[in-house]
Amino acid sequence: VCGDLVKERKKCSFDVQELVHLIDGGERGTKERREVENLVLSAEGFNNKDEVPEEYLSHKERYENAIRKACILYEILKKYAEKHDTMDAFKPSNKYRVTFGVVKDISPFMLHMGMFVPTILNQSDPDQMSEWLPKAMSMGIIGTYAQTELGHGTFLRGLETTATYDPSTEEFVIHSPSLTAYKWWPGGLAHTANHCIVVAQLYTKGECYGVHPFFVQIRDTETHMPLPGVKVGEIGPKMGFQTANNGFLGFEHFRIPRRNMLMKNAQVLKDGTYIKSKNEKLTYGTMVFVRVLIVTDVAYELARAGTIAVRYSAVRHQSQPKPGEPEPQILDYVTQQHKLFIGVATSHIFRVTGYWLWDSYSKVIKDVGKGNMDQLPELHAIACCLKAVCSRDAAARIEEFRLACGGHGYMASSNLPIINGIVTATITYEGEYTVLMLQTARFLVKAWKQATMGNAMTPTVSYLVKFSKNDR
Amino acid sequence: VAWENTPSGIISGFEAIAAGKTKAAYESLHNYEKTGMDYEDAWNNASVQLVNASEAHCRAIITSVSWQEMVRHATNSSPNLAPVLLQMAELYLIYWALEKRGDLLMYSTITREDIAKLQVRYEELLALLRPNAVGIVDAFDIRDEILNSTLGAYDGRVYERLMEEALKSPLNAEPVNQSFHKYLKPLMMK
Repeated sequence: VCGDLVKERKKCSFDVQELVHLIDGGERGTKERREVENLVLSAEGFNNKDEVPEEYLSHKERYENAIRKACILYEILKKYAEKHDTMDAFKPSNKYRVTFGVVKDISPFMLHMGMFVPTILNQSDPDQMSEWLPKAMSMGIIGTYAQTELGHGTFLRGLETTATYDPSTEEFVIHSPSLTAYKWWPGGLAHTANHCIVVAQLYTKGECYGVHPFFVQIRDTETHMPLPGVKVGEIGPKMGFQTANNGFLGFEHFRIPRRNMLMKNAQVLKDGTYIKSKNEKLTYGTMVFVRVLIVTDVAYELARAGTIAVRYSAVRHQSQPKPGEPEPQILDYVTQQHKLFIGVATSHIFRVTGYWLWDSYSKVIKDVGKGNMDQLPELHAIACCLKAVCSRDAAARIEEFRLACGGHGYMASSNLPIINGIVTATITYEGEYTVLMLQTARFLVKAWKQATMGNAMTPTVSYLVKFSKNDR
Repeated sequence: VAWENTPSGIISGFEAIAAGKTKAAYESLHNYEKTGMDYEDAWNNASVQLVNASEAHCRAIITSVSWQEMVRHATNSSPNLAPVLLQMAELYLIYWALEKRGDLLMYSTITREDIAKLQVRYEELLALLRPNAVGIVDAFDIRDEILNSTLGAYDGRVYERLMEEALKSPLNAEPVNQSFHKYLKPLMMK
């Protein structure tokens, strides 16, 4: 070990293991995480030292390598998860970050566990769940979530894909009426998934009832060929996320059974009668869930980038501010500390805030299950702005970490460019920054009005009351 | 409200900014409406202020929740670790107070002297955190395979790793690339 780091570690005034356990949510958390890491990273097929680094592979080879590794990883994690509660895997503290030790960039299965499975959990009725969930959890089917289209993303009501109910055959006809109606972006859609949740405008009895989710098989499970009436492919290279296998998808009057509409909330009966959801906001559950997790995801990326930049800054020596003295470690420059320590602190701040948000989410979802929707608007508002601000701040901090490493931070082998690409993407996906901020603003405007009227406020906006006295 | 140069004072300051910006955006929205605009156009015209209000609200939530959580963790930690957790939490608060000093001057009772004191405290915190910097990132406990970095590995063999990785470039597999004979040499011979 480099002498500078040995000295630095001797200087540390606290027990590092105590902080490790705190970050892992307890000693047990650390033990489990390390168990998974040992299991995965010692497995055959990964981290072969003679392997060509991913950066030198072609686009196609890189995808194939990512799939190969993701499959081995899944097998290992599946065996491990069999001993644990399935839902535990979704808790932010238990998310197995070890994936990064296997695939440098993003796993093509990211959307399978990140969106496909949670949507089935949140939006299918009990019969649908018992049919689809076991297959999805065992990778008997591989899925993704196809919402965004070439022509519309944020504006859900503008989506063009249609699902028209045909009572004579009890089927929905899924159709992309134009080029801009093609689904565009879903991870894993291009060549990985054989099923997906398609969000489409529901038409029945000549009426449009807005966007609803449908469970759609797009490829043959034996041959993996696209089914007739399905046009699917890859969208090409991006700023980052090269192995995410983002795809496009179009339909030509493609038929699916009536029961493939996810029916936990709204339903279409055999005769085509539409039964409205008790609360339309329930359908946003998956989006809120993913936004909640993004806060802890970016906290983790800050930890990775912070570790790289701080250790490098302890090893790197530069300049000679005092003649005759050795070059100091760059970590001793206050401008360097200013660049680094706020990023490291931000990782801790976002982690604890993310866990608080997860707890709030779990509580609200439990209440929603009992029919109490009162806290849903507040949760939606806070999840929107936290996802937006944390992702944008994290990207700025990671860029600062990269700058703190000078020219070497620009090297792909520093991994800072890849981390930068991953975090920059979070500003846009699952709700673009400005759009999410405006969603929160709608809640704030209503809250301010309530505050000026002296009404009781929900916890996160209760502070407005004391500042609205003069307006009352 | 009298300004306090303390973590809870800063959190109140962020709440004051959020309330002030929300009020300004709300009033702007209604002023546009009063000119005869419909709500959607008024919303569009006020949207820059509305986004600013949301950001301020979010910072008020992050500062208040994270301070509360970090204090809770510090309370349950050893006497050696507790101050480090509080130093990081305070650094975060002061960093953002200094970043948003203009807003604080507009919406709270902070003074230039208070800001100067915050700057001094910020520099003190950097110095306090300095000896523990490597220990703090070691505690993220991220294995080298997951860091995937020539610069950040636990052993600090930065320069050796940079060279090892450079040598993996396929261009280094042969001393002369075929492009020399195909393109460079003919160009040089012209």
